[in-house]
Amino acid sequence: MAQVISIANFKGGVGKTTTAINLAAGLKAKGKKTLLIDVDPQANLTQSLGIHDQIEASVYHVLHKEAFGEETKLEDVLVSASGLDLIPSSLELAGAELELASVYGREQILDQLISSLKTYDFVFIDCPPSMGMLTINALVSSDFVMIPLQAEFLPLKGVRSFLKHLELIRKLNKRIELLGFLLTRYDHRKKMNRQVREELETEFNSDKVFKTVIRTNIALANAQEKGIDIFSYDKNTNGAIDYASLTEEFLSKFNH
Amino acid sequence: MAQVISIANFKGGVGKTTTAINLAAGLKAKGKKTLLIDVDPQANLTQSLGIHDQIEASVYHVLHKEAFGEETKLEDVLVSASGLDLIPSSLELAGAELELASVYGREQILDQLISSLKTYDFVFIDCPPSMGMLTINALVSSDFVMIPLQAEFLPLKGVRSFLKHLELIRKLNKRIELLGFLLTRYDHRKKMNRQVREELETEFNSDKVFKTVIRTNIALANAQEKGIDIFSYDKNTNGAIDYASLTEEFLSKFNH
Ligand SMILES: Nc1ncnc2c1ncn2[C@@H]1O[C@H](COP(=O)(O)OP(=O)(O)OP(=O)(O)O)[C@@H](O)[C@H]1O
Ligand SMILES: Nc1ncnc2c1ncn2[C@@H]1O[C@H](COP(=O)(O)OP(=O)(O)OP(=O)(O)O)[C@@H](O)[C@H]1O
Ligand SMILES: [Mg+2]
Ligand SMILES: [Mg+2]
Repeated sequence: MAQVISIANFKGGVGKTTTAINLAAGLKAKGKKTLLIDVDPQANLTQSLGIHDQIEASVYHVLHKEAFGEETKLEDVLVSASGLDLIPSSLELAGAELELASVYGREQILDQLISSLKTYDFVFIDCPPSMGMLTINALVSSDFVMIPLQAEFLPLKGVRSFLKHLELIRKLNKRIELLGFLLTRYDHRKKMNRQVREELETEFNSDKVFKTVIRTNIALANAQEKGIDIFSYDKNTNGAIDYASLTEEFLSKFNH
Repeated sequence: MAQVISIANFKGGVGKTTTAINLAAGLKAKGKKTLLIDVDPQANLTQSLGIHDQIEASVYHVLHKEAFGEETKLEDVLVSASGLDLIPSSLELAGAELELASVYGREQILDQLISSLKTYDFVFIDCPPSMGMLTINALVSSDFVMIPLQAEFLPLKGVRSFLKHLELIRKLNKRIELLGFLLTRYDHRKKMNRQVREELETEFNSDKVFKTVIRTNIALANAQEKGIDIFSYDKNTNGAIDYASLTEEFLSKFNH
């Protein structure tokens, strides 16, 4: 049975999509079978893996069929993109927020679909920057949640209210646990970055804050433009070094 | 009659809130009367002006009353925060997306409320990173939209789909116009930044891209932590210099 991990934070632009791609690629290099699911209507994860045309069959179509009782499964829309297994998103997903709002069991639609996935070690769900039906569906289907954030004032504020929402989600999914906070665009020379890191470690207990931090590195954006992960782009960049070290630390949390 | 400007982009973390505060502060220094409205449930604008306690009366309460036919106006919840006039947000706003979804005329609730504001030169609306009911209400009530973005691959992709949505909004608000794209965290030494800037200027016509770019400057985050604008924090930072130049360029678009 796969371990399902949501990569979520309703604060925008903190590196959710960048982390999903590069952690999945790092795990693949370690021989683990990983699946990426893009539930962001922006479809940034799908685009960052080189898929730019309008997708005919995406996670939207599967969610919609499941919500209205038609026979369907996630594997129906599975694609291989830059060597990674992906359930792609599409712009129709923006309509799903309102469409799903009145469906019976609206928070558990994705959970029904994910429980039938047997062949993966890890499933990562890339969430949009909001706490709507799509993020709720992701959290309800997850064993863990990973929260990327920039070590700055506003993102730190957002995390506390995100965790309050997570407590409410526990009513629908008792098993969800915080896997950890991942600091992105981190510069140890900046006092604010160091202060926020210390604050997180004191407030939430240091084993909930990944020791690996991701430094600012434009190569991460360059790789996304080319539609590939950072290791395929250039193994010698800070981005590749940091995400390789994150992969090690991630696996150590699962005793692999 | 005030000029109403939405600061919007459904891509997250691009500097919407940072721009709203510092442009409003820049205009105030030039003697203009400006109002800020925070329609992001994250309430980052409200927090960045030093308001951290749970707000009793926020934009949520006014939108809710207006939607259900009770007498109300935005001035009822107006506060002065760090010298700026603000209609604050609160976490209840997260529920507004679903609550407003079934209300008659759900896209025009904010527009009804804004048209009675007479005393301001400029009203800025800080939007959340999504294209839900709150952003739609902001765009329907606006004369202009300003789109901050980082000059990178994913944010550029997001802009094209944002503009498609804007075309749909025009059905509800014929007057809305693109005031311009504002490049944030810009570094002219990075090839990708220069390329994206050129692409924008070619694709959308160069008068739609602000000549002023905002450089990466941690002082902008420091100022938010202290709950003040960048000019009050330190006039000699790159952030203050860039936002002062943006203020000049902004005013030149309105022949002031
Ligand atoms: N460590 C980093 N260094 C430099 N750039 C980065 C880094 N991480 C992410 N980026 C860039 O910053 C932007 C935002 O990152 P990303 O899209 O992964 O964030 P997100 O949290 O998924 O955003 P959203 O909230 O919109 O979904 C992208 O253009 C990405 O290429
Ligand atoms: N030019 C800049 N240089 C350095 N840091 C910046 C700059 N602009 C914004 N920031 C910081 O980046 C983070 C994101 O900025 P901000 O919150 O303004 O973006 P946003 O688009 O409003 O985000 P959201 O989509 O979550 O509403 C904040 O921590 C802010 O302090
Ligand atoms: Mg993303
Ligand atoms: Mg914001």
